[in-house]
Amino acid sequence: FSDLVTRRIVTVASVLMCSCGLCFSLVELAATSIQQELQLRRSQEDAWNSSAIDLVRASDAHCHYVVVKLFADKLRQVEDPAVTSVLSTLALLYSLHGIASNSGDFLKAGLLSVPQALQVSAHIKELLIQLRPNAVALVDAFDLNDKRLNSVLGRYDGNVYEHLFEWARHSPLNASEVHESFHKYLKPLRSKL
Amino acid sequence: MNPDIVKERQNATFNVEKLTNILDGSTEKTRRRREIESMVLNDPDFQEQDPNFLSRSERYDQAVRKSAQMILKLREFGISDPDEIYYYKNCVHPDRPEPLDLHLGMFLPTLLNQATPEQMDRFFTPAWNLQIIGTYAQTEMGHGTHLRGLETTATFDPATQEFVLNSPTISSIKWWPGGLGKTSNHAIVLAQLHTQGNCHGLHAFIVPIRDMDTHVPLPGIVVGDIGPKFGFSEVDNGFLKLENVRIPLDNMLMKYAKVEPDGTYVKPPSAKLTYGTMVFIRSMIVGQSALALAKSCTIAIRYSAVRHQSELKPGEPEPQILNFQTQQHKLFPVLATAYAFTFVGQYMKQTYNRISGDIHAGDYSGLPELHALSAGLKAFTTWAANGAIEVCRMSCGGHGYSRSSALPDIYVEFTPTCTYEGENTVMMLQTASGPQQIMVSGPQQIMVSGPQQIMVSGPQQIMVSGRQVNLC
Repeated sequence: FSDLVTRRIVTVASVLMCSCGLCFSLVELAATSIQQELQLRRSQEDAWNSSAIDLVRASDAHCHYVVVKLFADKLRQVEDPAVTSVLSTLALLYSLHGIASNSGDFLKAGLLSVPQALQVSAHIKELLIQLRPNAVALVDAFDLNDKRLNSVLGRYDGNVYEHLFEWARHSPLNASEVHESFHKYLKPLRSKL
Repeated sequence: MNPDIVKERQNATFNVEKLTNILDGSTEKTRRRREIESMVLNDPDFQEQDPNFLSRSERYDQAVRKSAQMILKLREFGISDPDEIYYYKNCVHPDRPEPLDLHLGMFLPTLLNQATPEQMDRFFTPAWNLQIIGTYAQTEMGHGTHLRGLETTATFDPATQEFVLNSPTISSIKWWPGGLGKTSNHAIVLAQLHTQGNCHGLHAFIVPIRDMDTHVPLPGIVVGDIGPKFGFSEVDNGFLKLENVRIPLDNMLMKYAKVEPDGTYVKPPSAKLTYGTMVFIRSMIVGQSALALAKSCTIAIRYSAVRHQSELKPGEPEPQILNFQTQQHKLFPVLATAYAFTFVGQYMKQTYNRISGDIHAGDYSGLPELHALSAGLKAFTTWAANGAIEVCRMSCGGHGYSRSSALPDIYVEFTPTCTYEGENTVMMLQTASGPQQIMVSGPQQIMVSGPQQIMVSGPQQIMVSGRQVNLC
């Protein structure tokens, strides 16, 4: 994987291998921790508790691997080339973003060097540029009806500001021009000052 | 139509409809989903007042009204496919929980999965017709994810052929079940079974809690609403204290474990079967993570295409904020995650259906795998989605803070998934200690803590007892 990063020909499959490598590394780390705790004559339960942070990280890395793998599997099922292309970009972004967000673990595991970690960040920037023209179409594909989305900002027609103003006018505080609190509190207060 | 967003759509390099079909599963599923959405969204009976401007009691009241209408319409239109019911419900209560959620999502499925044929005859039809409105009372005030620690007791009395249910301590009061406070008249109560002087662990019991005509709480039942929460304003999450409540022998769900009239206990084929409903919900939560993310990034990305702010080049007009690299860096990974989780949700649903089919056929071998997988992926996806919704809100600046954006509501309605049906850290530890627990002792050598032997055959696959399986 690290060689591919250096040559900037990273694919979802290669990232998948790398994520798998991190799983092994973190499971090994957790196992080592448990063994070390046991050597200190602690009970299995105490050793487990003392290694819980490592175990959670191992599970987390494992789940990330599963997600990348399922995304990669899905790509193989898509027949339309244009859709495959944009989904591949998303899959690569997802998987590389996972590496960038946990780069410390990849560095510690020896799966990446510092220059290669920087290459990953550069690659992510390229993917952002590639995705930019399709961003709105990609969210349109979720096909969330306006009534179901119920968001002024997320309207399909993009007419945000008109509806933001209209929505605010429905606020119960606008039911009357002068709110009763003015007569109850502020006006009497004024007369006392 | 806003000209910026028109231009964005013209720039797309793929056919949006084809991708929608992939997300739905097929062209036909897209068509049917839209048909159902249209039925609900154009139905005047489902018109509502904007809940943002209502009190909690008004929100609950409005939700009950709509739920009642929903049940009638589902019957009227003959909608019975689970996916279609899910679409329908999500349109009636746009991705908000509602008072009958636990009746439909946990009470009925638990009956289907754990009741004997005789119990089905007795309980299912009344429950289907909402004469019985049920919930699923598992969590206690002092006990959550660690189910063996639950304190509620069900002690069998052979003399009367009844179970006596008790909440022996304050911390044992059932706490949080949706619909328990005011809506339900029955609850499936998870309690420690005691018979012939022995405790046999957690089992499920159908407990009447309110009179089916008057809806008044029954003797020995102390029930009510737990008060306002972080979101979930439409739902009456409740408390339940049981004081020597007697229920007949056949109110224990006995498809698997049994208690004979003389008090003899018959073990289930797998202890995990008791928690099957929770596994079902965990499996479905993965898809909910995807939906929450899809909604959040739809809002944030469309708004970012419309919003102009600052300047990139001196003297030029304010650019769309989606053109700023920082905005892309916030939102595009969220978009990618929404797609990733959608596909994981599809996989989880298929896996659940496959393994639950095996269980119904008497094959329980997939149950531990399902437990470990659903626990880990539930935790992983909800943690990620929870953080990502907040990223979307922040990326909408001041307007993201307004309830009109829907982002605050998405956040508060989604956040509880990180704790309910298993607190996430505990879920991750369960995955780590699951049946496939793997310990690496060298770069090529793997040992398991169980009886199975594992050999590495490739970076993605391992051999377990001669059978090739995915690493997961």
